[in-house]
Amino acid sequence: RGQIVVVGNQKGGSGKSTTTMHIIAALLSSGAKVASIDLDARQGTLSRYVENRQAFMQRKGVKLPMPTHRSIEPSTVASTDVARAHDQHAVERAVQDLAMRHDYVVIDTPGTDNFLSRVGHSFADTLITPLNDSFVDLDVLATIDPETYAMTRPSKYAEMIFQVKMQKARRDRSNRTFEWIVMRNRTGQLDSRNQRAMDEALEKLSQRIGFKLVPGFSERVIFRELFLDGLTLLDLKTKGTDVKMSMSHLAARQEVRDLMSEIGLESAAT
Amino acid sequence: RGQIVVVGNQKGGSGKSTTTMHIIAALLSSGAKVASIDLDARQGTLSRYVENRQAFMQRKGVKLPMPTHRSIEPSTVASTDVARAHDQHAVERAVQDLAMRHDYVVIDTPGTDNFLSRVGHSFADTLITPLNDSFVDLDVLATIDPETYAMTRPSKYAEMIFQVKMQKARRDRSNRTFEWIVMRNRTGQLDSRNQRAMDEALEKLSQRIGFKLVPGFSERVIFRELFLDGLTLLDLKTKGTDVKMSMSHLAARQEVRDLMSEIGLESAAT
Ligand SMILES: Nc1ncnc2c1ncn2[C@@H]1O[C@H](COP(=O)(O)OP(=O)(O)OP(=O)(O)O)[C@@H](O)[C@H]1O
Ligand SMILES: Nc1ncnc2c1ncn2[C@@H]1O[C@H](COP(=O)(O)OP(=O)(O)OP(=O)(O)O)[C@@H](O)[C@H]1O
Ligand SMILES: [Mg+2]
Ligand SMILES: [Mg+2]
Repeated sequence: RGQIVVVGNQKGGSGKSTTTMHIIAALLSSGAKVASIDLDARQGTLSRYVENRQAFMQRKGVKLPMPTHRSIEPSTVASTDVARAHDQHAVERAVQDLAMRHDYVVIDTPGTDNFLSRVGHSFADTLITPLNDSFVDLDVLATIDPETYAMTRPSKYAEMIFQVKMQKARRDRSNRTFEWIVMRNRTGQLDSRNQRAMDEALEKLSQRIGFKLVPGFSERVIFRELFLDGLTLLDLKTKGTDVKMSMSHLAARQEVRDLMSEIGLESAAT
Repeated sequence: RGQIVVVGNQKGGSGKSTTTMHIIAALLSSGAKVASIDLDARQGTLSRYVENRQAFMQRKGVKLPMPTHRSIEPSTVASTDVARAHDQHAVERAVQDLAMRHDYVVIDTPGTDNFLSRVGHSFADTLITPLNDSFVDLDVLATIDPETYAMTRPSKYAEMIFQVKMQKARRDRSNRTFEWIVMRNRTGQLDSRNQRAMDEALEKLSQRIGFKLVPGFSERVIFRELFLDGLTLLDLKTKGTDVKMSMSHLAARQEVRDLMSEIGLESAAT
């Protein structure tokens, strides 16, 4: 059965889709069989990325490894109970079907709280939460004391994770839960007072609410520059995708490789 | 009647709440009477900012100008028609009531498409759409040709704006619509191929779908560093809020001042 990786955060724009694309590309470039599910079908950034990748291959006549992609919309049935049953069933069927035939299933979720996203989270073996290096993003995880940087109470997303873990334990009748990893994203190259304050707050928070903190990605144009072609920096070694590798590209590649080993997705991402 | 400024973009994390906070602070520091409405009550970044500001004043014993703040949740009534009538009425009443007693009403909206947000957009005199300097963000506005950077079709948010403009014209029985301003946010300090490509795509797009493009804000830590205290760089001249003004602060202050004059909110933001 393939490993299920969910990328989630109720905070908008934290880097969920960007992280999902790079994990998929890194796994593909190591030769793994990968499936992807877009649970944010309304906005559909991940689905658009896969479409752009398909169009690039046709336009340039090159062959790139592709994920098996599915996009799931929330049910629009008027009755909430029936809609939820539809959502639960749609995700369950897709995950089980894809996990049987692939090494990894990577799931992108929306920047809001909805039932479909909660169902997706409940199937995670690994949950990855990207976070901008900002107390604005942190606020959706926990309310922080402005003087001590300690948590005063968990916020909406942390509450959701507690609830999803309990739901998963009940459904699977086991204590096996998922590993929760918080990765910093779009961190500045220069050290700042804000970055040190975030360091301190995140260290304290990871003890209190139980997640593993990893360095993640710096703010680098290469993480977003290739979206229109459906490429990531992991694809640049393929013939026909010629883009000159700069120092920043090499550093970005190292950050992706480090992320993959931190989350136990050993990949030969070269 | 006060001028109504709506900050909107269905793309998550584009900088809506950050922009809203800075517009409110700039208007307050010019002595204007300002009201604020949070239509993203579930995540509540703007409401948390106002709470943090209140707590800072109590903790430090300083007096800061404050907006009259309201937060409106979407109606949870099961029937969609009744819920929409509630949402319409709640926003209409709040806007009319606040606009009578204030010079400006500034409204923050969520990073998704929901009925409450559409109602908020329909009351705009000025709509401001912050956008990350990325084709990922641009994709929610329009699908762009990867070779020519021209629009191939409008996307979800542009479609929504067309619909809201029509709805507003019908409701107000007039052709008076709102000015739509797109501001670039978190732009890099270094010139890059990506930035030039975004320049070209945005220039073309502003002609095609009809918005005014303004430079907006660079990526600067000062735009997010003071969130826990509910402050912005506009507040730093007030006694008791001592933070040493750096070159970046002065440049950020200029960017806020430029934004205010681009959107016709002349303010004495000093
Ligand atoms: N490490 C990075 N370096 C540079 N830009 C980045 C990085 N990570 C994300 N971005 C950019 O930041 C913006 C937000 O990222 P993204 O869309 O992946 O976030 P998201 O959490 O999926 O957003 P949403 O909540 O809308 O689904 C995009 O414009 C993206 O290109
Ligand atoms: N100009 C800027 N410089 C530095 N950081 C910024 C800037 N603008 C926004 N940010 C940071 O980027 C992140 C996203 O900004 P913000 O939360 O204001 O966006 P939003 O559009 O309101 O998001 P949501 O869709 O979740 O409501 C936050 O962490 C914020 O602190
Ligand atoms: Mg996304
Ligand atoms: Mg916001």
